[in-house]
Amino acid sequence: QNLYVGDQVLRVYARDNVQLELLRQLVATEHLQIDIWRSPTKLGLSMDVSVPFTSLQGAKVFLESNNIPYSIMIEDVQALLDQEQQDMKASRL
Amino acid sequence: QERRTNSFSYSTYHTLDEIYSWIDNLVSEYPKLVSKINIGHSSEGRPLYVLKFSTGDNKPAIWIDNGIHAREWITPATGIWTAKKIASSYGKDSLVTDIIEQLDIFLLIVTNPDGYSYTHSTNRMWRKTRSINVGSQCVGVDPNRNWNAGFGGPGSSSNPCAETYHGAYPHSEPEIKSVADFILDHGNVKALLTIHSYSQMLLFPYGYTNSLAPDHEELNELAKKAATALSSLYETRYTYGTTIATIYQADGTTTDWGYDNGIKYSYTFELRDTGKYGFILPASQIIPTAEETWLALVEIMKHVKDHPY
Repeated sequence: QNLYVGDQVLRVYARDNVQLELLRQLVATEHLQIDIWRSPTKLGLSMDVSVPFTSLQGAKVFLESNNIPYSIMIEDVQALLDQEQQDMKASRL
Repeated sequence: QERRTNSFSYSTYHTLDEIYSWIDNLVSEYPKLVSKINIGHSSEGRPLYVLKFSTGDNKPAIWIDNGIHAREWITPATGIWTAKKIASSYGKDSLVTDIIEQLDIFLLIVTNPDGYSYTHSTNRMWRKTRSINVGSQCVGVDPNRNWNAGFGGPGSSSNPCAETYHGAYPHSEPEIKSVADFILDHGNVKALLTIHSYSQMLLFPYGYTNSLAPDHEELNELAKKAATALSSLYETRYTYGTTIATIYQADGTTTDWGYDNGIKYSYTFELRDTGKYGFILPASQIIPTAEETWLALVEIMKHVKDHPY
């Protein structure tokens, strides 16, 4: 089983084409292993990216240093997955 | 084991085995209307089952598929609810009855069974198929970049490790080839609706080019009507438009392939987004999502019925 302990999903907003290009660079950085959950490349729409715990600091520093606004959509992906598993078990019972 | 579709829990997520067992139950409960067709196998050998809703005579058809991206669990869940709704409405709801008497409906609940199974056993966030890529350690192809429509363009990736990897060649994925062959062999599919999540959008061709489709105005008007109908239930806001103008360039997609192969009413649904959970949409939202999506589906199906071509 893959574990996602501490991984977060960030909702990122690009304000202009420069920020959009920076975002593309961020997600293309392979060692960060960012998984795009939703990837509109159009201005005004948000982008959701799942970021492994080990890449969180790097990703957030990148966003903040480039003044790209973001919010934390999911605090801990694993906690949510555990909850989902529990809900499914309860439903079966 | 849930042996009757009435006692099945529509408000929870189910494994592939449970869904396939439910399909058999639905067929046995509505034998005069619903049948199961095996249209092929996935790369790991799992069957691809299509539900056919028909009163006979091989009529023009509407195709609906769910679950092409494995982690979008809300889409098979919505497909199950939709199948039950169609079956139980026939003979009771005059509009649904009219639609089914003029059109057959084909519903594929799990388009990517290998991926779906993998999300239940190993990696909840898996998106692609589970096919082996020769020369790469990375597994799987994005089945919504594998269609023969603008295949391999910049709105897809040539890297087998990427989530939008287009595959070695068009229809390299048996899941896609099975669907494409089935639709082409049928020869009379008039609408192709492919269900994704979670951007709250209704998209239509094109994704691989900025050119407008010859039927752009009609597609846009119908999308507006469908999105309005959907919003009327829970005020879920949908945007609509061409794929390339509304979200991004995407090459090798289902709807573009459908349109390029003569299926005028080709749409992609992006089901609801609570803004909080992404793919892990709480099970409590399954039925509301399915209910609102149904209103849009009916609007499109009615239009297809009233505008034969």
